[in-house]
Amino acid sequence: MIELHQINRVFRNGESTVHALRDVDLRIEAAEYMSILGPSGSGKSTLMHILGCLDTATGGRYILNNHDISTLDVNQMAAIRNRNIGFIFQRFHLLPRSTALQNVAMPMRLAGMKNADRMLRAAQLLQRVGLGDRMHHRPSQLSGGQQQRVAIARALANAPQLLLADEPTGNLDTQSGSQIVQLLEELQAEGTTVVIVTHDEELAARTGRVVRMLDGKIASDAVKA
Amino acid sequence: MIELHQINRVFRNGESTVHALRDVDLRIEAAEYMSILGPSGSGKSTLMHILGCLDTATGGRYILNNHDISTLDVNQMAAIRNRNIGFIFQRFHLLPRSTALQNVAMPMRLAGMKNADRMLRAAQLLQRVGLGDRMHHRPSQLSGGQQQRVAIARALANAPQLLLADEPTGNLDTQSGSQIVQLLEELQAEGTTVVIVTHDEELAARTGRVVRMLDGKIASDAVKA
Ligand SMILES: Nc1ncnc2c1ncn2[C@@H]1O[C@H](COP(=O)(O)OP(=O)(O)OP(=O)(O)O)[C@@H](O)[C@H]1O
Ligand SMILES: Nc1ncnc2c1ncn2[C@@H]1O[C@H](COP(=O)(O)OP(=O)(O)OP(=O)(O)O)[C@@H](O)[C@H]1O
Ligand SMILES: [Mg+2]
Ligand SMILES: [Mg+2]
Repeated sequence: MIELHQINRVFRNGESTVHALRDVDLRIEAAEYMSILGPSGSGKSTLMHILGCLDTATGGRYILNNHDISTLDVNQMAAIRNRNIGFIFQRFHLLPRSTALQNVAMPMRLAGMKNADRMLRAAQLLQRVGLGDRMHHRPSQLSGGQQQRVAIARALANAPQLLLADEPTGNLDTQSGSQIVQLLEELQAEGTTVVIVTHDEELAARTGRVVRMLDGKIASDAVKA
Repeated sequence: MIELHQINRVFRNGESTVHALRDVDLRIEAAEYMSILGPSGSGKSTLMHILGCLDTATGGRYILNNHDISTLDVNQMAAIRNRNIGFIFQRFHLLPRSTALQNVAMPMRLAGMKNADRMLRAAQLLQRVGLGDRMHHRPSQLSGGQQQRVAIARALANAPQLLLADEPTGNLDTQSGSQIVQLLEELQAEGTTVVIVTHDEELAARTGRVVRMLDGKIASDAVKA
């Protein structure tokens, strides 16, 4: 489903150059359940943004469902993102002036779903992450873990084929966190490809494959026996 | 040092009313090392904002170093915050158009420290959290865990007497996280009062006292034997 071949990503700002990803090779099958771990700054989020068609590599090839992503223009990439990819951002990126409900409905609106349908589905998704009584709150009126759960619900809005979760339980207590993991595992059992960046070794141990990064490189890539 | 007496905090927005803190009583001694745990939405950050003089209770009394905080005006509260309190926010709240160095120097500038002195101290603090080579990056040019560490360094800028850390290791791998915990413990050994909100039971087990919250109330408050 996914093939990354010799992916490089360099950030240049004025005099500083950061080689955030170096010669990354990665193959991900449909419905795979994998985790990505590594020290702070090792390139995990950068890799996720390239997988999610939110950033373009400075070198190498990204093949997603047989499309060479480097041949697509900005609009084609946006269309792929909207229909096929759900992204849970490490920093959430919720719209501050919209309610939880509006934030979750947004991807469905972009996909052309009717208003009544998307409001109903958004409410159901928020119920599913335990926020049924917080639907009309704006992000500043929510706790950190509640904002994280809105970001999770929003990523599921268009029932994506590929779910990229960048530290989805970082702000959640053990119980809320395991409810989210359970939800991600249900989706994977239904055929969604689930890639989780995490610092939680216990969560990583539940996944079928653990990729460890170090200084922009893949240091190890181990499939569970 | 700190006395909270029957603290209540109610949020009213339109038709919704959230009773985020209910009848909270809490005494914190100087140089205490304590953690606060509880489910997502249980009131931890709300409690921290009141302790940090960033929010005012709707009921009850807050005595800090023998000052009744409810008798202070906005400017007096700001002065106490700037000089005595370091706050590591769950959502970081870095200035997006300033560099890591400028972000860390900001509280020192507000306190009237000279430019050369504050730039030197800001650089030292960033070195201490492992960001010596990221000083001139702006938040969008930093990883999530690097942004968290800038927020930590900034909270230490004015060598505060009270350090409030709202999930300070949430975005950090085990190694970076334990470096931060070590730093917080050094400060506490030097006399700083350290209050940590965390979801990490292992971190909580290191502290001298564990307070657990549930639905806006303190459910338990246990000092280590
Ligand atoms: N726009 C940018 N300009 C310059 N450097 C950048 C930029 N974005 C990221 N970096 C750097 O690239 C490296 C990788 O960042 P990335 O966000 O992928 O790390 P990460 O593994 O997700 O870390 P964390 O666990 O802290 O979230 C970091 O050292 C970071 O400082
Ligand atoms: N401005 C606000 N308006 C309405 N409700 C609010 C507001 N701010 C917070 N709340 C609610 O108050 C409750 C407590 O929020 P708080 O941020 O203190 O929780 P928390 O314990 O820090 O949670 P987390 O672990 O998820 O960070 C939550 O249910 C939240 O929805
Ligand atoms: Mg990251
Ligand atoms: Mg909180």
